[in-house]
Amino acid sequence: TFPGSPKWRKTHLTYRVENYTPDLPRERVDSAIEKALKVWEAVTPLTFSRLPEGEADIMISFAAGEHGDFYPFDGLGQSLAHAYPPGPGFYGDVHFDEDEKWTLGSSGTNLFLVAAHELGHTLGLFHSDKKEALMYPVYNFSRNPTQFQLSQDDIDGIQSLYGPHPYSGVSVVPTTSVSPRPEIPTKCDPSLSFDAVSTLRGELLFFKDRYLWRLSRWNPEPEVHLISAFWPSLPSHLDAAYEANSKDSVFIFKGTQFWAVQGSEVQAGYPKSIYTLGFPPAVRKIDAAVSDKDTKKTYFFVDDQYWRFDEKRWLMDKGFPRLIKDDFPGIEPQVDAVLQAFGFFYFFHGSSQSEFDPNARMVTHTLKSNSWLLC
Amino acid sequence: YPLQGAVRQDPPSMDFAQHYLEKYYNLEKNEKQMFRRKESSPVVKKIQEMQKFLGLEMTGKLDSNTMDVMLKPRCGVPDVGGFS
Repeated sequence: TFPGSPKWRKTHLTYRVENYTPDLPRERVDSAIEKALKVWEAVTPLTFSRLPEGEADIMISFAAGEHGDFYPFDGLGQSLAHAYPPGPGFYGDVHFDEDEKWTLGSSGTNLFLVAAHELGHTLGLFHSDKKEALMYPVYNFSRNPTQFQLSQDDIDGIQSLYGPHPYSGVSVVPTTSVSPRPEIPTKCDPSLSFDAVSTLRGELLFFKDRYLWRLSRWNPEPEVHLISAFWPSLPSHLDAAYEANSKDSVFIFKGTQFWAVQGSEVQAGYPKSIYTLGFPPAVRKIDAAVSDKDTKKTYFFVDDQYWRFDEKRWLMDKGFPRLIKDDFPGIEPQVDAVLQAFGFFYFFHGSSQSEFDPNARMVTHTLKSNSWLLC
Repeated sequence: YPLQGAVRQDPPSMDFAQHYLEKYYNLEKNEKQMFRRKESSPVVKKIQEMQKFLGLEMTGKLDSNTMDVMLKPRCGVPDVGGFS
């Protein structure tokens, strides 16, 4: 923290984007700032709301060279941005160097990464000497947004000021602890079940509570991440998820809402209501979803029934719902998650998993749900 | 990293390093001992302080590893002290 550990004395803070860089569309700037705020919101009791005008706690601006605070920017490169610790007036404000080339990717300077770092300052964090920390002073795109995760050093720092998120298990770690996140589900727990499972650009994602396991062909060991590390605006404890390859999107469901994500970006206009997909009002949540890559048909499982959705026409097929047991013999109702792989459908139910051959229309194997996690 | 590209063609001057230490590590602006090799030199100590903070080997010299890190884009908030 800064000397004297300045912090906000309230948990709801306002922010305003005073002006915009011409490097990016305004909505992308807004989205990057919002995503950066959610990084901190996810691990503290802090909440943020945007003011369209007037004086906000956190005033955000882009400026080049001398810009009125006696800390002039220095053109392209070197100093990218600076921010002030919590307090009134210019304190808590964030200034981005307009001479940088602001982007949302790996070229130029990634606005989300820099914003998340600078907002750490506005909340009271000083620089960290831990290279893996977001608050390390040197820009490093290896912390790229698709792999973004607060380090434990960042979490310890911010929680030393504000405490943990009221609904999260991520808390201040005792100094002697070697296990920073004891609430992470144990991947080889024989009773482990999943909330949802999906593919994503050739990888497999297994969702559980606030976490996901990521299994890629490049890393034989499953990686565990906070869902919020990839998509800060998504809820935890998801109901269902599936990838629509033709749209390069993963659709994620919780309750009567669903979100579309492309890579690390939650698409604008979401969440949407599941009723826009054609579900009747009696459906209050989706148990599981899977999209057949070949037919472009998506199957939604709800209790003992399933619906079939046409991704090309973006319409529910007629003649549904049907009973799961009629078309997927051997599969029990109340499916947790479904995955398509190697020509089979894998139905997850509690700690068990049924491998279903759609051609033979029969269950060919029964496995533990966590068999995918090398257990 | 265009700045790194520039390094190979035109090594940065010691003025750059001095400016960096002044800006981010609170080096006194009137310090004139930049090239003094004594380990007790305030500048050498400042370089070591910077190297320690940035996770570099504490040589007290502006070696290539140190310069590489110094030339990378970074946050404008000082690592030592603060805005005054």
